[in-house]
Amino acid sequence: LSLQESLLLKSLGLSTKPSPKSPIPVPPVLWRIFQRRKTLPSANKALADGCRVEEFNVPGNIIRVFPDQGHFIHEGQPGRLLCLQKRLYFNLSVLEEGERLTMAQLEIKFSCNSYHASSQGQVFELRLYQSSQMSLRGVPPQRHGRKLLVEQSFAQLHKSLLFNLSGVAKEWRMSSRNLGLILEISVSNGDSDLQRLCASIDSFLDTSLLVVTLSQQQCKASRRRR
Amino acid sequence: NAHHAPVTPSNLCKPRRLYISFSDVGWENWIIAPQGYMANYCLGECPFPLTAELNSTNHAILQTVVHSLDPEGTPQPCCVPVRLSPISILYYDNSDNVVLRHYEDMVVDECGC
Repeated sequence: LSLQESLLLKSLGLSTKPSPKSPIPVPPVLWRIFQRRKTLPSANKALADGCRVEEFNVPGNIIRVFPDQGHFIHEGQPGRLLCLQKRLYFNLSVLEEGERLTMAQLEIKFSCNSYHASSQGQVFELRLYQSSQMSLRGVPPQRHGRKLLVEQSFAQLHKSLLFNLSGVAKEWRMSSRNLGLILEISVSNGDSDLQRLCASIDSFLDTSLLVVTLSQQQCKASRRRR
Repeated sequence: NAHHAPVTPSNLCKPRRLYISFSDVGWENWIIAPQGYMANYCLGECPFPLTAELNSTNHAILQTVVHSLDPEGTPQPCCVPVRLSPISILYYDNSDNVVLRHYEDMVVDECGC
């Protein structure tokens, strides 16, 4: 890098010049926020607090969306009517030391909405665990190696389900021990065949973690206006 | 892409157009948006007497008076940004995550002495 380029990157709070290998599509939530800010009238821009994310009402000047790098886990616990069991892992190691994490939101996406409860009336149950134990790929995590974070039931599938995981993400950062999450979706009842009961869960797409951080260097440093 | 237009008849201190193109600095493969933006810069004279639209500080007024009395010894006040606005940049980081980052003070809206 030329001296000018490295100084410019440094002024933008970047230690190196990024070189993406397989760029993913821009998450719609980031594109909407970017477009909204871009179209703000100039006078409003100068007044807006650049160190706060209005959309989530939290301090922050950096928003990242982390794709899930986990893997599916095969049914290893008979009798639990599991439709889906997946390990979720979000690599937060890219966050720089001077960044303070202020919010983390997990999004579970399905490819479609269902506008009416399924005819059989079965209800799904969703459980999210914080994993506190490494596990081999595909092998079910042991029950004692996890802490229940979320447990809720739902009858209708929505395109996306959102969960606030700020506490867990802050813990990952402080302890530098991020062993991911375990997502389970099961049917709560029903004695007919599991495959048919779980059909609508086949529309599961993926999960992602939106993280907001505040760069102490850049938010503290903005010069007092005249 | 600095616009090197000759100093206009009104060479008083004011913003000048400066468009920063990220592809000019070879950043187009990791910056998603914008592709560039109008950053501007300040250029121009701060002559005696300073008029109100030159956004001057009291000190600048004082300095122009001294400059008018002793041009060799005391320079004119500087023409600097006095109102700036931020921009947001969408980019890929080294782990292919999409990042939306907000940067303060990136666009010169107004200049002053």
